[in-house]
Amino acid sequence: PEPCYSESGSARYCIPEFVNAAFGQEVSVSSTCGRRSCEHTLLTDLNSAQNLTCWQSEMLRTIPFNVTLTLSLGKKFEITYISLNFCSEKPDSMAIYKSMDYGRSWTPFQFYSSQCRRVYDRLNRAEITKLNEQEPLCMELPNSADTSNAILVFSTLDGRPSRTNFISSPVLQDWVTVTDIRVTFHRPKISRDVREPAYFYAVSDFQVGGRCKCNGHAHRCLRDKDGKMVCDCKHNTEGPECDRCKPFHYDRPWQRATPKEANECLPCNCNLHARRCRFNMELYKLSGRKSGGVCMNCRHNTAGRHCHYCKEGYYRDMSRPITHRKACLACDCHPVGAAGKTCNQTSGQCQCKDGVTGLTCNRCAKGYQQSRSPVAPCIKIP
Amino acid sequence: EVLPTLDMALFDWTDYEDMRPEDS
Repeated sequence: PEPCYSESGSARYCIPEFVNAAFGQEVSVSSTCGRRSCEHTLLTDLNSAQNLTCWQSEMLRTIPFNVTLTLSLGKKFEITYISLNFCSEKPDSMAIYKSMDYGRSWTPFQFYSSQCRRVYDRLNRAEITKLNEQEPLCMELPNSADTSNAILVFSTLDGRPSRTNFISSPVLQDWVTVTDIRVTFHRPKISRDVREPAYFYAVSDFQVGGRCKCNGHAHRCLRDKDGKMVCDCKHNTEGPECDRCKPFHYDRPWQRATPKEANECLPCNCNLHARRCRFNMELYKLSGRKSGGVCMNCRHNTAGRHCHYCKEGYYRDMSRPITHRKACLACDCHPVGAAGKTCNQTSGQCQCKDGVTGLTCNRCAKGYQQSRSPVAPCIKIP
Repeated sequence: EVLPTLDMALFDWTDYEDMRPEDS
C-alpha cells in the first residue's frame, strides 16, 4: 500500500514514522574524560538498563563549568521531545538550543536552572500565550533522588496553547523544526561540603523524538546519492522537505498537506504544447483559487495561458483535438487576394480584398473578374 | 460553380514591384 495515496489514487496526507532521530548519530562534545576521538556514540547507542553506557565529561574543578553536546540530525525534523538520561547527578543549570540551518545560527529552546533570572536572565516558568509561542521557558530541573532514574524530558509543545491545533499552526510547526540540537551544561549542582570540589557531567542516553519533516508529502526519508537524508516526496513535490512543487506543477501555490486536504501540487494545463509554466497569483485569485498556471513557450503554433488557441497566422483544425501537434494550421492567405497574412483563428478565413472570395482569398467572387492590378485583383464585370 | 483561382501570371507588377511576392 502507498501511504500517500488512497486506493482510488487520490493524494492523501502522509508523514514519516515517529523515531528517535538521535539514534546512532554522532554527538560532538566539548569535554570528555576518556579517548578524544570516540565520537561519543555511547550517547546515542541502544540504551539498555542492563548495560548502561555513558559519556562523561572531564573533571571540572574551576569555573567555568560549561560543557556542550552538539547533535546534528543532518535533516530538518519536527521534534516532540528531547530526553537526557544522566549517569551522574543532574546539573543545576543547563540550556537546550536548536538550529534550523545546519548549525549556522542557534536559538534557545529551553533553559533549566535553580536561578533562572541570575543565570539566564529569564523569568522562572514564564507564561506562554498565543502571542509568544516561540519563547523558550526557564524552569528548575526536576529533582530526582534516585540517580539511576535521572531522566530529563523536554517536551517541545508542552504548555504551548496551539499544541492541540498543531496542524494549522505555522508558528509551532516552525518552533519544533530543528536540524541540530545543542545542550550546554552551565553549572553542576555545587556541593559546599566538599573541601576540594570536582564536578563532572555524565549522560547515558540522548534521545530526540520526532519525525523527519516532509510537510505531509512523504511517508519516509531516504539517503540520496550523496548520502544526504531527504524526504521521499510524493504529491508532485520536491526538495529536502518536499517544500516546493516539481517543475510544471505550478497550477496552485505549494502548501503543506493536512489530514483534511493533501494539497498536492497540480500540473499546469498546457494541452501538451509546453514543457514549462509559471504560477501567477493574480490569475489564481481571479479563478477563485483554482488555477494560476501560465504556460511558457507554447509550441506547435499555439498561444494562450493554456496553449489553448492558435497563434496569429494560424487557425484551428477542428477535426483534431487541441492537444494534437497539428491542431493549428497556417492560414495560407493568398499573397494578392488577401488583405493580410492573418486569418480567423477558428474558421481559417483570410480577410479578402474587395471582390475576392474563398477561404484563402484566391478566387474572384461571382460577378467579378481578375484584373491585372495586384491592388484590386478582382473588378466588377461591366 | 467552381470559380477560377487567381492567375499570378496575369498581374502587372510594373508599379507595384515592392509588393510582389517572391514566388510570382
